[in-house]
Amino acid sequence: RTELFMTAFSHISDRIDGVYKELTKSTSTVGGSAYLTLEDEDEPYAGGIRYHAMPPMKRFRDMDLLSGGEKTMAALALLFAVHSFHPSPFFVLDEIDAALDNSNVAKIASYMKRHSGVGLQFIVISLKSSLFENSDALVGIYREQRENSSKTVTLDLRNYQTASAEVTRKED
Amino acid sequence: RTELFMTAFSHISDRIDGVYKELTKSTSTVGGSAYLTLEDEDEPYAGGIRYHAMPPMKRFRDMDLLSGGEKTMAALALLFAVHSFHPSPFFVLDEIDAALDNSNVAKIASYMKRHSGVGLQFIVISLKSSLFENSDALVGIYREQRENSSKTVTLDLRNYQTASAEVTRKED
Amino acid sequence: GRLAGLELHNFKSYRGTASVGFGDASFTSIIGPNGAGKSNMLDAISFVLGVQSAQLRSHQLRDLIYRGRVESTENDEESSGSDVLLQDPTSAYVCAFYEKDNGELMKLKRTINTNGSSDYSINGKIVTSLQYSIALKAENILIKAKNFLVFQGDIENVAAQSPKDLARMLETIS
Amino acid sequence: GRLAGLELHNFKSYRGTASVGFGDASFTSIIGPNGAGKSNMLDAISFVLGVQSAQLRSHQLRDLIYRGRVESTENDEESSGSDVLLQDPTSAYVCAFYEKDNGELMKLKRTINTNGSSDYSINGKIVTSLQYSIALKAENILIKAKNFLVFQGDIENVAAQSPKDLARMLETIS
Ligand SMILES: Nc1ncnc2c1ncn2[C@@H]1O[C@H](COP(=O)(O)OP(=O)(O)OP(=O)(O)O)[C@@H](O)[C@H]1O
Ligand SMILES: Nc1ncnc2c1ncn2[C@@H]1O[C@H](COP(=O)(O)OP(=O)(O)OP(=O)(O)O)[C@@H](O)[C@H]1O
Ligand SMILES: [Mg+2]
Ligand SMILES: [Mg+2]
Repeated sequence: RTELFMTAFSHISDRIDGVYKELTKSTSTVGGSAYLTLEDEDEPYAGGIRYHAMPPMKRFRDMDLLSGGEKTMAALALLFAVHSFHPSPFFVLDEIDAALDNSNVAKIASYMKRHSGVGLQFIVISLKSSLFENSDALVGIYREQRENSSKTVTLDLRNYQTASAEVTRKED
Repeated sequence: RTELFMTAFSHISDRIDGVYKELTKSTSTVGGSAYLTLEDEDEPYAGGIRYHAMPPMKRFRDMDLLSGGEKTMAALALLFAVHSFHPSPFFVLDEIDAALDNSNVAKIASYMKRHSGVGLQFIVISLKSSLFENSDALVGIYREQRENSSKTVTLDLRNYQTASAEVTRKED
Repeated sequence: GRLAGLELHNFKSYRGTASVGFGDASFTSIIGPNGAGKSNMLDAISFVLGVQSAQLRSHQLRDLIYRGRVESTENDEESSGSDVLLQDPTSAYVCAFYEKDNGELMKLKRTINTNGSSDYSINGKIVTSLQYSIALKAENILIKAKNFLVFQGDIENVAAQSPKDLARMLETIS
Repeated sequence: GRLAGLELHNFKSYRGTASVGFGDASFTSIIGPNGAGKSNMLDAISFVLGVQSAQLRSHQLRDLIYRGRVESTENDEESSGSDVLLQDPTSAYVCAFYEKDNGELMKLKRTINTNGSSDYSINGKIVTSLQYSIALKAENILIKAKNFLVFQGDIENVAAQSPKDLARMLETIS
């Protein structure tokens, strides 16, 4: 039991910093740093696991002090690092970009674009065109008032270069 | 005590529907409807108060079933209706637009533009240009890396017609 | 593997049958106005994979069945004659079409029956919920850990969870 | 009345003195990237009005004082020589300039002292926290009800609160 736990822990703890750096880096700055620590070294699954993340160019390591957007980025890094242990074939993420500013939305979008492919499928619910215009395909959901029902329509973005401009205009 | 409570209750319950309608109406649809009910008619402050809101063109009255954005709109209506009882001179609202789509953001922005003035001041933290471009003035907060400190800068939008386009470009 | 498509039948705000194909896209976005039914689509995916209804913003399975009539205790003038004639459905189902790495297609289906119980089936054959979750586990879809589903508003809680919770999450996936 | 301006001194992420004027604008937006210090500005407004520190994302008043040095237990190579020389401040304050309907200006100030206690003053005169909240109440600023401050992420909770909570909120303002 301890062995299984430690295999999972060391796998994730080796990767968390790399994932966080990749998520938070930008053209002008290096990404932040993140690591996991065990509360009880001797009996790992008895104690808890502490997660520390330090955004780029910041100094605090205390998760409580992070801002809303900084917490979201740290949370996504943890999610992706944990995922790498027994990777499930797909993610479904519902408005994870709600607290993010434009530059962090762009970082998430490019991370997903880079990592989606055979073996990992991202299905993302979003209200921000700066996120969804980067996807391969869109599923548009609207309410058909006469039938009092939700309806769906699909659009493959890869066929259109200008699709994102169209969708945003319709939304407004 | 009961008297005071009932004065507050009936003041707010008379206004909630009007506020919710104004917040959720659009050029093509009438706003939704909202009302308050007392759990215990005989001893009002012993029981609770139930809040029911029905978005435009929907049929459910159960608050649990509302979507994230629908809940935010219902919450703002309640906040503004309660405020009208002993109006505090200002509101400070932190990213209340996080779950809202573009059309609901526009509705909130125009409600605030209409209701702000002498006697009511709105101070709103937002990441969405479709909200903050409607304000009279902006306080921009940035981090001065060399000094490891937050800094502020102010811009009065009323002096510029095109200011909103400028700010959005800088943010990107 | 990958999720190739979904079919919802009288599930939450989807009346009748609604089907969605994800094609060969590996990055798909679900968009639409507030209240359209986006999170209900995530609820459909969670439901068909075996997630319990408490997580799906409902108290019991019946709440997940499409309801069209005006929900009101008083005799509401809104529910005009034509409404009352249309009975609400009493059962619902969700199908997920999953494509394994070897190209084989697996049709996962979960129903809500008239009596409020729920059935699971794989490629048309009824199975127990245990057999169902074993078949999913073989594809690395661990419903207990749920570390691949993030519900609306939950993302910040992932980072702010207590050390104990984080350890427990790790224990489930190991 | 209206809030005419603020002055923060060594408060949270604001090092030294930062002042903001709201001019005669009645609709002001605070904007800036993630982590810049926007919510800290709301914390400053809440703090100066007398809201307790638990609501300000901190365990004790000391956490609200600006800290610049790298916070680390191990002897971190990051904290190069020049950092250690700069001592962190041991006190902080926030001033709010409030303009009454009759045009009279009221300077509200709350400090955090070196010993961790807090002082309140109105127009330069130290007052008790009770006198302070009475002066605010006269302007309809009811700190107990806090129905005019919405912290980040709290808006959905306003609609989803239980009937008991809603009744209690109403009781406070009546
Ligand atoms: N059993 C049901 N039958 C019919 N409609 C339902 C049922 N359950 C929920 N709904 C409706 O579904 C709507 C909510 O949908 P959902 O939460 O998916 O919206 P959303 O697209 O995620 O919106 P947002 O962008 O605001 O999060 C509500 O308006 C609710 O009335
Ligand atoms: N006492 C303190 N001294 C110095 N910095 C602090 C202190 N307390 C908090 N901070 C810093 O303030 C930052 C958070 O600021 P804040 O929450 O105001 O950001 P924000 O602008 O609201 O961002 P977001 O848009 O993500 O919500 C954190 O990065 C944290 O390190
Ligand atoms: Mg939703
Ligand atoms: Mg914030």
